[in-house]
Amino acid sequence: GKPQQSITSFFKKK
Amino acid sequence: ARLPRSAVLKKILDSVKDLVKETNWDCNEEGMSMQALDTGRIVLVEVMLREAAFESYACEVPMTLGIDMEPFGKVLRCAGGDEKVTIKASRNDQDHIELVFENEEKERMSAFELKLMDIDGEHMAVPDAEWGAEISMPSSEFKKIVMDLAEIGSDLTIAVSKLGVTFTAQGNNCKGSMVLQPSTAVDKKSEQVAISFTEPLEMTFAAPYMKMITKAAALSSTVTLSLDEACPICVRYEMEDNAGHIKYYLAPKED
Repeated sequence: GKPQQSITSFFKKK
Repeated sequence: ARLPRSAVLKKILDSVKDLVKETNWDCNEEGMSMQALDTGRIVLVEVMLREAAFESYACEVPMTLGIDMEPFGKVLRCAGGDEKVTIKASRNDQDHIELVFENEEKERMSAFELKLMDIDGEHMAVPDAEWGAEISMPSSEFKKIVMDLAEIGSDLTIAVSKLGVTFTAQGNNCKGSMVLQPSTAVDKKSEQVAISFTEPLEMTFAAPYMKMITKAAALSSTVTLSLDEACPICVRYEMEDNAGHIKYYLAPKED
């Protein structure tokens, strides 16, 4: 399968 | 905070406990909310229980309640689904909360204490997105599609085009796809499939995670999937009567 991306690659910490 | 039925809390717990073991609940005058990442940082889950969800609600000072889901689940299992739940948090003693369950006839009342945790929570900023595609459908139908296709393969591809929305899974020995087209003949809004998009798009997500996300079907008869190229999908369940919502952001799989 394709590699899994992480949420933190899209959303930054507040 | 008093909820007319404990079932709402039970369903919320069921909808998040596979992903999140402990989380901070932020309480303020608008209601109770939480946001948490799963340990793998693949799913961000947000829950909002608005004041409207409660029979009575008062929060004089904003408070953060660090809740461990496992003992919380044990306590909630002691409540009948149709029993009222009162959650009490004291600003003078922030070491624990009290939960009181009462049945309708008040023949039985049970009280529990739940120790609070000091959780080093991190809040993620979710940018306002212009979604490339939005699909709304019955949550039970979405759940069935995901559960079925997750048996076929671990990658679940969602494609939106003028053909409709296509869910595809490919395993070692088999491949399957299901196509949904916008429904026109169904009267009830909760049974309708609605699809809107600007450009056709296709994205792949981990089926086991998508399966966990369908647990929230118990909270709402409809679900909205919002997709945009190279962004996490947003899977949103709105509760009835403006009571609140649960949203999941699942990061895509990509080459």
